[in-house]
Amino acid sequence: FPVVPEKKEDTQFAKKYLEKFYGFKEEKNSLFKAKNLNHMADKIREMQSFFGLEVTGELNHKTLDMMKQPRCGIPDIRS
Amino acid sequence: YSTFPHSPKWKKEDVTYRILNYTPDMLQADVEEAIAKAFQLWSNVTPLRFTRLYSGQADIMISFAAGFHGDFYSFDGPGGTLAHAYPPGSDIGGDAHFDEDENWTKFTTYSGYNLFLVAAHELGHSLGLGHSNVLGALMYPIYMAKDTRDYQLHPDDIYGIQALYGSPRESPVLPTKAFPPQEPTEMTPAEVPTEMSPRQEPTETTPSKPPSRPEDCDPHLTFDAITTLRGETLFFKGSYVWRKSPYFVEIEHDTISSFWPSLIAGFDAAYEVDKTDRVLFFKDDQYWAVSGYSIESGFPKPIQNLGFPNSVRKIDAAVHDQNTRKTSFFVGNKYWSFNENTQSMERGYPRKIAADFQGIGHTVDAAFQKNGYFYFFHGSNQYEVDIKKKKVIRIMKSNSWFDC
Repeated sequence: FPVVPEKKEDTQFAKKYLEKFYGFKEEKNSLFKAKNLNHMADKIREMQSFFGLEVTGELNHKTLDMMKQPRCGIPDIRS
Repeated sequence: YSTFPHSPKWKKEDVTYRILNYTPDMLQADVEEAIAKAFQLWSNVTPLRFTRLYSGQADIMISFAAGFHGDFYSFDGPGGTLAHAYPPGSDIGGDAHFDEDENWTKFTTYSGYNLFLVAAHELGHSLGLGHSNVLGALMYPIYMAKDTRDYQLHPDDIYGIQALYGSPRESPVLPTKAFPPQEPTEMTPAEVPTEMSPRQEPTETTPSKPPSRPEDCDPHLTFDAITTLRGETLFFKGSYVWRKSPYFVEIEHDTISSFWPSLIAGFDAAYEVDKTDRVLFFKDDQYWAVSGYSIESGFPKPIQNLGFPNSVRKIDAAVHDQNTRKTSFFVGNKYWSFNENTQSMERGYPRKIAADFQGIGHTVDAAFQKNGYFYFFHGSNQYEVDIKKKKVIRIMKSNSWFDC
């Protein structure tokens, strides 16, 4: 369904979700900001592909909604 | 399906488990029954046998805990992560932990999480299965409330666990056909949401297929219900959804379960209250409310909650007028008007449809509001209605929105 404007806390929530279930690791050094964004977009694509969502790499409403569903705590990728 | 790296599994067929503590949300006997039933799901399709221990170290130790509970994966309070479990191995290997901050229940209502369903999933991990991306599989990572009476494992779950342990020794509890891992074959789109291609049961045993989706431009196409949703329009028929959006050109073909996995197919009516970002679905004498993909808790509710007499057992169609904040409900040759502000039926209803809507001399199958007009559907025809004059101004085919 249509996208609602992305909120900062949504990005934080998504980062934690991707760390927990898709092995996302954020470079702490801010020099790698662009690299982080690409890496995060890759992980979003991986999660969208797993759940059969449209693979956009963007944190859209459908993707956020799926992240907020109650679920099992085990990662979705083999790690 | 998937397994953990290096596919760890129990190197024996007799596996033990122990329930270390209980959730205060349920009777102890109900907890024990839920867990025993969950183990039985897996023993039914493998040579594994599960024995409960009451003391000492068991292979699979089951416990309830909240927040930090001694491993590296603290729980996160209500919602979010419900539970987790470890792959087969020594010590913590095989153990299953359930988040005590959740509300555990033996029912499948919306007010809590069904312990049997979650335990069956977690024990799949305790036996060596990872997550599945097949919607409807038990090992799918997201919780879905389902009827647990006579619950059956999805073929994908069975493929996975039998890849690790093989099938049962004694005469298979299952139908005699084997489950040879088959190359995923194309399933008709109606059976799976797009972009997934799960394995399919061997064709000779595929259950009778649901009727396939009618063509968009079938001149005899009719609909069960239609509603707007955040600027888009959703057309429902059986388990199918046609989605028309201003944000993309073509009509998207979905299934109800791809948006709301726990809702039943075959809606009678649907309407959106845009101001509250809510869509209500009606089936027989019940209704549900959703916001986007989320089903509001406490549903389904009886339609009598809206003010219908007990004699009304189902609704044909519903449409909300965003300007007047009134919703019209169509039942047979009559209609009611519901005031969304006061949440009550208006006086003087029901009234005859034909008396108020000039040109509508029959029942209404579906209805929605768009561009300041009402659109009523009857069979394969659609009537554009001037809302103020309550008068039909145009008649089209029901699927005229699909650019046929």
